Amino acid sequence: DQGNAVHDEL
Amino acid sequence: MNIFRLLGDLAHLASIFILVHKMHTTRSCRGISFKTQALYVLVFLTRYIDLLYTWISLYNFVMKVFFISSSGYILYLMKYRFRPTHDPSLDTFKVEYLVGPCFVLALIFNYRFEVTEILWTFSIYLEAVAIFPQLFMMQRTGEAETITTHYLAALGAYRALYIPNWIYRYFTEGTVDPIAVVAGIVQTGLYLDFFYVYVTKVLQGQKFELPA
Repeated sequence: DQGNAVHDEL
Repeated sequence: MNIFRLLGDLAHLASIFILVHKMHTTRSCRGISFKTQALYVLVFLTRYIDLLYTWISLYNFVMKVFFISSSGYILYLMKYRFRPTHDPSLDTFKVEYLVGPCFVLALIFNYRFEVTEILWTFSIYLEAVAIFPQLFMMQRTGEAETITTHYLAALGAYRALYIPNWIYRYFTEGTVDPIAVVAGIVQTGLYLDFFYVYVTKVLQGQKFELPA
């Protein structure tokens, strides 16, 4: 589930 | 954080230092596309808007602030300090052709239909193609200064190194970010031609020249 995606990459 | 991602980020940092170093030592921004650099500012501003409401890590925070500020600084150098050395007649790629479609794609293919999420997606798509004005400019002049090719090689290596990072993360964490992966593969693919000439010519001590 990509639901509330946290983008931890730059 | 794994070694591929760390090396990728370091390559990204290196590319920026190489570019700023080139401009300062030659007191010129000749051969550098202002449009590509302006697109990177847009990429960083739209992607790192989460600085305002998300904390991931000190590393993440420092890098984001650095990328935003250094890209702004590069625009300042090109627009003011070394303005006379920039030739807009060579920098003619139409950025509308990149920004428009990327925005439309971000509206269609995203993880969530929310403002910040669409901006993040837009930044991923735009980053993938932001190098076009720069490559187009080199295609027109048929050559590039060696230092400029080092900048491009480091910049290309950054996204290329993210690919093994994603493979590693898939096996260790089971995570896949299809938007980033597809765009990242496209982005890296755009450099293949350049990498070929870089490895076969520049690294052998020859000048970067495209066949006529």
